[in-house]
Amino acid sequence: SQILVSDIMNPNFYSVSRDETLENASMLMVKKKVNHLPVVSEDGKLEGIVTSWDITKAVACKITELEEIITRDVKYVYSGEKIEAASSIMEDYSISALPVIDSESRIIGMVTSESISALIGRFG
Amino acid sequence: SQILVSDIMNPNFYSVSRDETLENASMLMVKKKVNHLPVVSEDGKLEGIVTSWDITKAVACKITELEEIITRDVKYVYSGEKIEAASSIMEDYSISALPVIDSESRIIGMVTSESISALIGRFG
Ligand SMILES: C[S@@+](CC[C@H](N)C(=O)[O-])C[C@H]1O[C@@H](n2cnc3c(N)ncnc32)[C@H](O)[C@@H]1O
Ligand SMILES: C[S@@+](CC[C@H](N)C(=O)[O-])C[C@H]1O[C@@H](n2cnc3c(N)ncnc32)[C@H](O)[C@@H]1O
Repeated sequence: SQILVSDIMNPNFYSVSRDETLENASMLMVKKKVNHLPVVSEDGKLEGIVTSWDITKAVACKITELEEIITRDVKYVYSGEKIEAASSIMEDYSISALPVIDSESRIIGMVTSESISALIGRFG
Repeated sequence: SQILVSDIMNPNFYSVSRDETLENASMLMVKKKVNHLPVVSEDGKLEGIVTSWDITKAVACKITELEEIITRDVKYVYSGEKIEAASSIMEDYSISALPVIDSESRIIGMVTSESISALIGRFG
């Protein structure tokens, strides 16, 4: 297809800093009905990601610090890539969201397997 | 497309009963690396669903009982439906998984937006 990541990414995303509490990260996911929060530095650079699966791991393992469940090695895509590239990365790593970054490594949106799946429902 | 839910559903799914503990449900999601657990009765009938987002809500709201976070009104599909039907339902309700049931309302698998998204990566 000719659809680009920039065509389906969500530019309204929510992020946390790495010194956020586990409770506040959870409250943000619930309030905004999202499963994925990129972890960003003060100047907007991508430092990691934390998901509702990670929060579930914290419950299972009685972990109380967000820092302990943040995934540091974040997979991401550039906005100009095709959606096939995003879909393949998510399949390869069994993940369901990718931060979208610009040429200066700043996050400009999030792309999810939910948004790619929704394309099938509309165009078949 | 001519792809049916039965072509992409995962027949190896994990479920919980409604009297399971929050910790055990969390441990199952972590151990099996899944985000969704159908809640089933002793005779295999679908009673609800609980996800890692619901566990996150429990953390945010300091809820300790699984029963309090189970979604009872479960959206599902039949195995003979096309994947477009599954994709549309998930988009309409902002959900990322659907139990697949047979003609006797028994669960035979799970279909996720991850598995539909992965099709794009392979066939474009
Ligand atoms: C491997 S997945 C397994 C469960 C399920 N498939 C899912 O998507 O949540 C869960 C882990 O992936 C990590 N993860 C999610 N998105 C990621 C991304 N873009 N880059 C790296 N890791 C990511 C999470 O932090 C979490 O620890
Ligand atoms: C509305 S979604 C919002 C967050 C995100 N879009 C996601 O898919 O997790 C979260 C809620 O959907 C519910 N849910 C997940 N799968 C469902 C299904 N097949 N039928 C009904 N509710 C479901 C969960 O129990 C949870 O309370």
